[in-house]
Amino acid sequence: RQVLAIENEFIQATFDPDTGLLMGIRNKEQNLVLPMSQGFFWYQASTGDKESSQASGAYIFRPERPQPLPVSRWAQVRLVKTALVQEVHQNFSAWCSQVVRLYPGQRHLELEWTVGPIPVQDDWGKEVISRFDTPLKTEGQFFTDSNGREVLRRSRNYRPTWRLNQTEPVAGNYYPVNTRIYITDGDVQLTVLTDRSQGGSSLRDGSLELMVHRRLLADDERGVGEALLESESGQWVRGRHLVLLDSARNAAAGHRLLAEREVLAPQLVLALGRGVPYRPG
Amino acid sequence: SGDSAPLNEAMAVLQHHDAVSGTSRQHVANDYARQLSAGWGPCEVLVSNALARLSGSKLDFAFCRELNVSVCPPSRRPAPFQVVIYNPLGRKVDQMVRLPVSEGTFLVKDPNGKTVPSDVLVLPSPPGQEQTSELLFSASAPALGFSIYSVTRIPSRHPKARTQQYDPKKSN
Repeated sequence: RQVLAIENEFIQATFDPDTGLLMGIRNKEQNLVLPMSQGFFWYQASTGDKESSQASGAYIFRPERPQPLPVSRWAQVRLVKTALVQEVHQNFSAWCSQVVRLYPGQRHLELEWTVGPIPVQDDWGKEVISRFDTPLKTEGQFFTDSNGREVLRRSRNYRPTWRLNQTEPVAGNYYPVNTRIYITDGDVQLTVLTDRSQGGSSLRDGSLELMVHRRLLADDERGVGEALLESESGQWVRGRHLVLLDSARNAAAGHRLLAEREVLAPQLVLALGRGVPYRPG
Repeated sequence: SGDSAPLNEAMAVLQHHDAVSGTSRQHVANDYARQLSAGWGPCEVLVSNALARLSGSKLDFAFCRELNVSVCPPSRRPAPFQVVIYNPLGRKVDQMVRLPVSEGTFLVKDPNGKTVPSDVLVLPSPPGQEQTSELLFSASAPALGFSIYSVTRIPSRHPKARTQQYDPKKSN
């Protein structure tokens, strides 16, 4: 029942001994501590209701109800610690797992998630999210780098250029995330970098979520003419979220450099044999 | 000869909103994937030619397209192999390299022939499935350039070989 922890010289991540879920991050350099809970949830996809016949589909995200269901309230965990890496392997269900990873010298926490094939035998389309819940007082605001341009401030249930009549409390607050999403209370900033474009939001103060996978049973009647439902067992997706905890003042320097490294990541090529020694000179 | 034009063309086709947003029909999505895969093949040749020319040695380079799911047949063979790390950024980067390997102990050397600390992790696998091991070592690559690391499997009866210090006089 000891608290599990992985740490290097810059970051410490702790895990709840009862649930196996991530429960806090500490930035050791700046002595910042952020309690949090991170887990996977799924929205039940709408197939239409009395308000509207619009179903969730390839073009449209429309959950049946605003509260997502947890994939699991706890995770089976396995801790790996060596000199070169520290990892917590979390198994949430037969179709959802994650490795939380820390390398020496790294200023961010790496979450490598694996989701799928999403089961749909219960006849419910599912839209799976990874959600971070923190006590940060974010006053309805979050930030995304929509469309690969500058990071934009997003306010819940608000549009800067017209009076919004919000009819979709979840989907109406979702925005494209190309490389990063963050929340801040003005002092502390939690930033999550993605390895691909995803949808993301902050539906409650201190909360941040990213959609990682979806599998749907109904067509949204927007032209594609078929449900977002891969044949046979469905797709199995693996991706990474890079998490940075920083002071709001210093955060930009951290996430800009890290995003560059993620987008222009080193490429690996192998060659058999011992080869001829090569020196950059 | 290598050619980047097929990948250019595939990428141009994939500018269509159906491919960007995933709103295509399944058979169209399959075709997008086919075009990308076919486009990448001649690019591998192009990259191989460039690396061979820059490093001054002609090697049969191998690309591991499924490294993210720990699939890379060349690194699982018992024979020694080399790892080329190309850095497209304008500044030096340090990167932890992870490669699936068959069980054993490994000696990793950097471009100057110095031994680099390495670890082999055994990954959890479902019951009845073969265990996967991954070799880890920290690699460094210069700005807009590349480094070549060599990996040799060592018989496990000499486990201390992993931490042996490199002696330049005995090296080739």
